[in-house]
This record gives sequence, C-alpha cells and structure tokens, in this order.
Amino acid sequence: DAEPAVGRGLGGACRARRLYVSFREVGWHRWVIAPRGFLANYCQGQCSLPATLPGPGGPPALNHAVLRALMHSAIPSTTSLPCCVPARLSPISVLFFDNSDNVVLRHYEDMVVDECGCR
Amino acid sequence: ARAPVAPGPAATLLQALGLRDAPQGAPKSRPVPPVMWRLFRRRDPQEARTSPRRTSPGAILRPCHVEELGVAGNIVRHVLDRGARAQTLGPTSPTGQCTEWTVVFDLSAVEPEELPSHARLEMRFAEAEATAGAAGGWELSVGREAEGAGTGLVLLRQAVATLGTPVRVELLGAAWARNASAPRSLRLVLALRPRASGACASLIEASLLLVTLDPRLCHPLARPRR
Repeated sequence: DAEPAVGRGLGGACRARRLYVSFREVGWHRWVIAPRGFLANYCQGQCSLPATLPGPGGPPALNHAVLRALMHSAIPSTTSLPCCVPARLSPISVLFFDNSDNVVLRHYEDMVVDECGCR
Repeated sequence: ARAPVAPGPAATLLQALGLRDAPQGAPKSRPVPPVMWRLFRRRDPQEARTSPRRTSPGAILRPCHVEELGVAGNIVRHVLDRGARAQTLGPTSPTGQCTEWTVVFDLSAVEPEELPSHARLEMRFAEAEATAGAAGGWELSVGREAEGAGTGLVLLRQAVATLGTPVRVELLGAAWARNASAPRSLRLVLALRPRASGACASLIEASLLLVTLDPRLCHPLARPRR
C-alpha cells in the first residue's frame, strides 16, 4: 500500500512518501507473529535548487548536496542532481518463529523512514 | 567441479536481516508465551510512531536494550525444553526418593557473534497430590548433565518457597561464562529436594529466556545520535 511513485523530474520536492509493508504480501505471514506489517515509507522527489536547501523543520542539507545542485543548475552536463534518500530512520521490533520452533523477538534498526534529505 | 550456487535474492535478504533460512512457519503446538508478547508491546511500532523512542512520557527507549529485563540486547529468544527426561532416584541421592529431570535446550540458532546478556531458566512444577504442601519449601539444584547419565557438576542451588508460581533462575555466569558465546546445546539436570517433609513435585514445563546482543544489528552503539 504505497503512495504512487512519480516519474523522474516530477512530484515536487524530496520528501517521505507513504509505503506500508505487509508481511502477508511478501509471504512472511506464516512465521512472523507480529506486527502484521509496518509503515516503512520511502523517499522520492526532486533535489534541485531550492528544494535541496534546508527547509524549516527539515533535515539539514549536506553542503556537498547544495553545491552539487548548484553545479547542476549551472552546467547540467557536468553532474546529476543529488539523491533523495532517508535522513532519519527509526526502528521496529519483530516477533517471529524460527526454524527451531523458538519464539524470537528481534529489534531492527533503520526500518522506518521518518525524514528524507538530499545527499 | 561445480561452483557453489549463489543464494537467491530472498535468501540474501533474509541473511541481511540476520536469518540463516526462511523459517518454515508457526509450529502447531507452540503458543506465544505471554512474556514475549509483553516484551514486544513495550516496543509497539504504533506507539513509536506517535512518540519516537518512548513508551511513556519521560521513558526513553534505549537502543539495543531490553527495558523490561534491564539488560543490553536486541534479540530475545524463548526456547522450550526438548523433552524433559525424568529419573526417580534412590534414598542416597540428593533428592531422596524424588525425581530429577534432564532438560535439553537447542541453542544452535544463536550466532557466535551474539553476546548473551541474560539467560533465565523458568520452570513450572506441580506438587504430587499425595504430598501437597511441603513444609519448609524446597531446594532447587541445577547441574550439568554428566557423561552417561545423572548429575555432573552442580551449577547452582536456590531455595524455593512455593511452587504456585514459576521458578526462575539466572544461568548466565553459572552454566557458561558471562563473556562467552552461548553453547550449541545446553543439557541440565534439575532436582527439587524437599527441605522438611518428603513431598515431591513434578516438572510440568521448562523454558529458557535468552537475551543476546548482536553488535552487527546495533547501529546506535557505533553511531550515536547527535
């Protein structure tokens, strides 16, 4: 269950989009006890100027990304735009059965995109 | 000679998540223990979404730490005994005429890189009807199984006042060293000796709650948040 992906150069500024990962959809529901899925989200959008610059409340832009976007706007053939990637992520825990019939609770870092940034 | 077959994308993905193989599915006769539900709910993603890294106002969830048990770790396993074997002993044994049990825990799923931080043995006993209500309680002894059969080295002894609630003992530091990896298999001999009367008990279930810290999955240790 995802916000539809947008084509290259469209869709506005780089930001987090909604993506729900269902363990049933990926075929893991027989051994994952909980959760049934989670809101993983993903990043998409343009990293051209001025979107690359840090917005209010947004993640700080890397200086490198700003200069790369500036270079791209001046001479597009020299370099591509910075990438829209996760800037802040948070963890989830998964409860599941392993192959030894043990009940396992595992904590996974960096599973949910909270914030995106141009890098 | 045939080259080794490269793992498929699904297997590679599972390995990245710390799983050797895709688990086959839920066993039919294995309910999820309440303690595992409690531990999971402490880190409910719904709650984390509304209040990141917090379970309640003021309570910050430490990364790679199991709050409820107060130990470091990012993997908790509930391991059931692989079939308790009972043995009734003679009057010369430490348990008198009572039974002692051999319990076996398969820990082969624990990776060598994982550092155990908590290993809680939990046992549920029932008193024999004819001898219910032992005055003075019991003494539990946990030993390593000797070569052949019977109790080898006694690892720990613990007084047990009542059998109405599960009996819990910490094995880390006793069954294996604190800074060592978990053994592939753990075979223990349990004995419950009445302190005063000749009351005996029977073992209903034994399980192991094992907490480990896999540093490979614990990014905040290496990269603290600013």
